[in-house]
Amino acid sequence: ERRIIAVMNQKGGVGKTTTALNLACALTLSGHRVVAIDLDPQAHLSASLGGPDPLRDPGCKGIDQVLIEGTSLSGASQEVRPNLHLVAAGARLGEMESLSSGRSRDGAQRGFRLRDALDRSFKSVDVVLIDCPPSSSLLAMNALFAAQEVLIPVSSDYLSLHALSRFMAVIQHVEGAIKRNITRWLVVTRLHERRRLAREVRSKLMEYFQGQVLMTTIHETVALAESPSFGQSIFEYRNASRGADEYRALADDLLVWRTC
Amino acid sequence: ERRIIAVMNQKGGVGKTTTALNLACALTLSGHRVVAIDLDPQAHLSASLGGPDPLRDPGCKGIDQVLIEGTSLSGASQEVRPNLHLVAAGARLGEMESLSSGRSRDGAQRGFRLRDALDRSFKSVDVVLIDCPPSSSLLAMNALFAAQEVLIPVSSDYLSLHALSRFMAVIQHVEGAIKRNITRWLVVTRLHERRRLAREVRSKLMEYFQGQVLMTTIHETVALAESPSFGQSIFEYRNASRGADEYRALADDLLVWRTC
Ligand SMILES: Nc1ncnc2c1ncn2[C@@H]1O[C@H](COP(=O)(O)OP(=O)(O)OP(=O)(O)O)[C@@H](O)[C@H]1O
Ligand SMILES: Nc1ncnc2c1ncn2[C@@H]1O[C@H](COP(=O)(O)OP(=O)(O)OP(=O)(O)O)[C@@H](O)[C@H]1O
Ligand SMILES: [Mg+2]
Ligand SMILES: [Mg+2]
Repeated sequence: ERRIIAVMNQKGGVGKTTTALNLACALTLSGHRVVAIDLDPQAHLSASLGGPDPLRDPGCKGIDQVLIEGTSLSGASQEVRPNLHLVAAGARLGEMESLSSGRSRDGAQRGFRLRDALDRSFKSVDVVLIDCPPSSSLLAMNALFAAQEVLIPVSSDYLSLHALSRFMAVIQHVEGAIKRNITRWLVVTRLHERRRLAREVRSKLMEYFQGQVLMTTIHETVALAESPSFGQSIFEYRNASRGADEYRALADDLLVWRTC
Repeated sequence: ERRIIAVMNQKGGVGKTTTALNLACALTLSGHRVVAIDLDPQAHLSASLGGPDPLRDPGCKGIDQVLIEGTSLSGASQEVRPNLHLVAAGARLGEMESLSSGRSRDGAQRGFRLRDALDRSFKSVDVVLIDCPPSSSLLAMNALFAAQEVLIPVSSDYLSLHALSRFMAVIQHVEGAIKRNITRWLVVTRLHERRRLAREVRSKLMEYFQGQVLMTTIHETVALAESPSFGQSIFEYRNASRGADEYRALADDLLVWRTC
C-alpha cells in the first residue's frame, strides 16, 4: 500500500529539506522504493541530491511541468539513486506560488493537480515524500490535497513551537475541505542537547501532541549541514555519524508507527 | 529622512525575526524613533515584543486591517517600548497570502497597499523595519514595493547561500516593475565559529557581494533563541551578552553604511 507523506511546516528553517533528503535515502537503503518530490521553488531537495538545479540549469524541468502543463509525473522524474526517483522542482515552479489558491473554480482546481498526477503515476512505489516550501501558498495546498500523512519537523526552539498550533489549524481546515483525515507525525529536529530551552520545547511537544511525536529525535550536528553542499545524503557523506544513525532510526519509526 | 527597510529572505529560519526584533530595539536605545511592522502571519515579531498575538487573542488587529480594509497605519499601531511603535500582524494576515499577486489590475493594486499606507502615516519617524515571511507571496510584494532598502539575513550554511541568487533575482525583477533601485544589505547570522562550512559561507558572501555585507556578524548564541519566549529583546533579556553587543554594532553599521 503506497504511502504519500508531505514533509511540511510553515515555520522556516526547521529541517524539512534535510529530513526529506535523509529519510528518502534511509528508506531506499532498507529496500523500499521511494519517489521524492521537490515542491519548493528554491529546489533545495533537488540540489541536495545532486539533481537538476535551476541555479546551474535555468531550463530544467520537473514538477513545474506536471503542475503547469499537465505532464505525467513519471515523465518528469529521474532515478537518482537505486530505488529512488526524484521529481525535481524545475525552473518554473515559482510561477505556481503567485497564482491564487482562492475560492474561484480555477483556484480550487489548481489545488488538486498533484493529487491527480499521483492518481496516474507511481502507483506501485512504497513511499512518496514531498518536500514543501515554508509558506501556505498554492504549492502547500497541492501537497495537503495529495498527501495522506504529514511529517512536521519542529526545531527545538520557542518560535518553532509557537508556529505549530497555527499550522495544525491549517491542516484541520484542509481536512474539512477535502472531507478526509490527514495523519500527522511530528519529529523533533536540530536539538541542542545542552540547551535548557531545547529540552523544554521537546517535553512540551510530547505533552501537547502525545502519540504523534516520532520516537527518534534528530540532534544538531554539523555533518547534516555539510552533506547537501556535496549533493549527498548523510549516508553517503558520513555514514558512521550520529545524523546517519538518527535518520535510519527515524525511517524505522515511520515504517512501524513508533511514537513517544 | 525616513528609512524604510524590509528584513527579507525567502529562505526560512535564517534569523529575519530575530534581526528585526533586536535591530528595532537597538535603534531605539540609541535614540531613534522606529516603527516595526510584522508582515508574517505567524506573528512572530509581535509575539517576540510581547505584543498582540493571534495565538492568545484570535480577534487582534494590526497590519491585516491596513492591507485588507484600508485602516491607517498609525491607527493600527501601539507604542510597545519608548520610541518603538509596533504594527502587529493581526489575526487575518494569512488571508492576504492566498490572494494572487498576479497580473490582473486587482492583483497589481494589492501590491501597493503598504506603500500607500506609509505615504499617509509615520512620516516623521527615523526607521521603518518590516519583518517578512519566508515566501514570495503578495505580502512579500507589499514589502518590496514599499521599501527603499532590503536587509537580507543569511545564515552561515550551504542552503542559505544557495537560495540567495534566486532571491536577488526576485528583487531585481521588482526593481524593473517599480522602476527604482532597492538598496541591498546582507548580514551573516547564526554563525558557528568552529564550523569550517560556516567560515567558508561567510568568505564566499564577502567575495560575491562585496560592499553589501554589513561589518558585524551575528554568532549563534542561545540567549538570542531564548529572549523571544519572554517577549523581550536581547537587551532586556541579557544586556551583557555577545548577542546584545553584536546587534548594537549591527545597528551602528546600518546607520553609517559600514560594510566589509
Ligand atoms: N539536524 C541538523 N543539524 C545541523 N544542521 C541542520 C540540521 N537540520 C537542518 N540543518 C541545517 O539547517 C538549515 C535549515 O535546514 P533545512 O533547509 O533543511 O530547513 P527547511 O525547513 O527545509 O528550510 P526552508 O523553510 O527554507 O525550506 C540547513 O542549512 C541545514 O543544513
Ligand atoms: N544568532 C542566533 N543565535 C541563536 N539562535 C538564533 C539566532 N538567530 C535566530 N535564532 C533562532 O533560530 C530560529 C529561527 O530564527 P527566526 O525565527 O528569527 O528566523 P526567520 O528567518 O525569521 O524564520 P522564518 O523564515 O520562519 O520567518 C529561532 O528560534 C531563533 O530564536
Ligand atoms: Mg526546505
Ligand atoms: Mg520570521
